[in-house]
Amino acid sequence: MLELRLVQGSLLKKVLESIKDLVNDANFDCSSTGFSLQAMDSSHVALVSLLLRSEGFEHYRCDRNLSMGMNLGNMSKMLKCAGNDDIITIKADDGGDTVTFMFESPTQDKIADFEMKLMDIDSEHLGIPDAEYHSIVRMPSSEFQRICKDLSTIGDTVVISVTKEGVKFSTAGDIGTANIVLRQNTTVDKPEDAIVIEMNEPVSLSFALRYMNSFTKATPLSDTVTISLSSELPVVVEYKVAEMGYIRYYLAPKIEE
Amino acid sequence: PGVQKSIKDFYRSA
Repeated sequence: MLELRLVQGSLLKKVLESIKDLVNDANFDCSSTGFSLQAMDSSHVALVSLLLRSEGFEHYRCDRNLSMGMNLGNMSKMLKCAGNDDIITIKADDGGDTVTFMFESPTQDKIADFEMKLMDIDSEHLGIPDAEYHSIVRMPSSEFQRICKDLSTIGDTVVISVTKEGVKFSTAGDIGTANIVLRQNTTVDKPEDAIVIEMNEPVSLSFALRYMNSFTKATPLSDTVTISLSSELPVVVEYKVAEMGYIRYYLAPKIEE
Repeated sequence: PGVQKSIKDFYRSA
């Protein structure tokens, strides 16, 4: 038996919007730790890792570890039927082939049940060891979204370089080139507006902008985004989900042969 | 520019 009650239901709506274009079908795993998902995109270039910790739910009952295969497009359709202020409860029986999403309006005058069919998904789980990153950049998520959108009108690959000068986003295409440099700026009124660049070693890596743009669908979840770079590893683009967890996107670099 | 690597070039099946 599984029953997860999330008072801030809009978080789950935003989470789905953040991953449904990247991944079609995925297994949601439920354990005493929380509600989680790890999935690769169909071309195995990017990976998304979601964790919503159990403490973040008002009520969290998960009698045994459960993996529920869902079509994210269909799940998104159902969650779009929940109001932004609604409380969302996810319910499932052990061994059942459906999941139920219950939406309660804040005044309790409207209660809706949506039952969705589960599916068997043969998904591969990758082990992602903790790593020391050469450089970590924290910036406003809206700024990162703007940069990815702007650069993708010029080229299809972004080179992200971190030096002691700052972080540079560059692209090149048929019509020309673009470079955007951000310098560390912590003298801001609101901490979420800061640009913080933690450089242990300079790093420069190339990534497909198509995926970066897809990751920025998570912008409504968090005011800030953290970009972790190491020359030997995929970039990690992380958005916090309120106080309860995160969405991390991993993207394999493009490498000169 | 560059060859797109796979995420599986970096992480192994758990």
